[in-house]
Amino acid sequence: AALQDQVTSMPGWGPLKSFKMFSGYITVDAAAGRALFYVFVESESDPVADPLMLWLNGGPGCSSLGGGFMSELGPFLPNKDGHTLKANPYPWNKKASVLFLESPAFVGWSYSNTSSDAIVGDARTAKDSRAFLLGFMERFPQFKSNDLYLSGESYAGHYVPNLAREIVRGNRGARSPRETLNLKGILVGNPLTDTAVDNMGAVDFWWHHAMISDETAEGIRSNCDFNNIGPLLIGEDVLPTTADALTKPRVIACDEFCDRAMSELGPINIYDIYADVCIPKAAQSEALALTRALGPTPAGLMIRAAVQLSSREKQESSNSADSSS
Amino acid sequence: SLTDEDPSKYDPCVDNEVETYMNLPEVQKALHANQTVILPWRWTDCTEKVQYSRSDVLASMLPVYEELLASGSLRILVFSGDVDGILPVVGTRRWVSGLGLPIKSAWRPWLSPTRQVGGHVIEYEGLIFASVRNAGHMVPYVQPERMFHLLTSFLNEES
Repeated sequence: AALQDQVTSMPGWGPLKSFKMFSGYITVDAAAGRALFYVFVESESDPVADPLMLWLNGGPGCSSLGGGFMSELGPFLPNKDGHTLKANPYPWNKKASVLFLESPAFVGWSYSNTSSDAIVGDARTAKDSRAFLLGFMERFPQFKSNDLYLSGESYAGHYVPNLAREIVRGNRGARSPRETLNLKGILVGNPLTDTAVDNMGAVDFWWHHAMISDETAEGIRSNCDFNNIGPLLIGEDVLPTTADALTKPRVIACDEFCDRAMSELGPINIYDIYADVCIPKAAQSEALALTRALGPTPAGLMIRAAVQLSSREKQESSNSADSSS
Repeated sequence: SLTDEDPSKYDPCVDNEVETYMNLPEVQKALHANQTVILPWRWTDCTEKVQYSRSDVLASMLPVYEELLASGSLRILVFSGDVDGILPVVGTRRWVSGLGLPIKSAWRPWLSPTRQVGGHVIEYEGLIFASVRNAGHMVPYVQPERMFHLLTSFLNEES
């Protein structure tokens, strides 16, 4: 079964010579017809002894192929033509066999024959990911005893620890060795972990980096309720129908200060504040997906403002060009 | 100054290039994917099809970490690119510190193979936190050498 998944050549690259690569589907729920898509790149050093590492990008709703495999830590990076590949000088499969998973179903090429499966949360995502790993070990039993690490970034700050807990609990309740996984550790980068702490961190970071004014920073800190409304849920739609007189003015003030923060920040690359934005497409899809999931947080609103500004600039540039011509 | 010959340079438009590549029929065939030329949708890096539980997005993961740490069986590395503006290093330091774990090795700089400061690190019982200097949200992409060094050190169980 594994050999059917082997990839011997990559378009725009050629034959794969220094490591083995596999990709395909593993069913995680046969009744629902739910299957997750993976790409697996064996270690080019010592696949027998090196650890096995699962990598998950976030969103929620983003592909680990687009981020992890093709942009960050896989063996290839795309050239600007979008048709050919170049070598990544620091691929993680120099040190580990790396498994990139599109999760949950409906991300990338992962699918379900049950349309309601599109409604999903952390519990089923973790359960499906564990089912995927158990299925993977059946297809690649030679990796069953390798140390297993779970890794990822952004919303994988939820995926990874939840999956780790699912595996730890699963190992405890396993009825046979087939139901166990040799989990050794986890790695998470810039993880969404606790919305109240993470959002306060974002506001402080913007102020510390001289990107927003003292008044705006203090206005957000004073008016936005980080503890009770999570990632700064702001705006009329989150007010209870009988909004009390004490809450509503603060929510409105919070909203106003967040708008001011967006204006002060400008169309910045929220992923990397000192890097350029992609013009004209300033939107980084992973951040946008997180924004959709989080709602109108200061960070989320800022990204949207960046996109809107970028679009406006593009339009103005286009209008200007039209006038000139 | 971005050139194809220098893959370490940050390309803010990489998502567009990846999306072009992943939608090539020959790529989908090579990867054994259900081909989107047959199915009525394009491969996209992030999808709006998934309707993720908002309450789960808002839920804190700190109780999960507490359970994992109590199991005593896992090695944990939390890393953070220090110029990410959406999930910045400031908040991550706070929640890591808030776990209240005993400190094994105090805050200090760590050096990359080129002897530059790659970031800073603090080691707790059961968890290591490391910043990666001048890395954004996608640390392995923006600072590949530093991240690879961090990865290697962690997997080798080196300090």
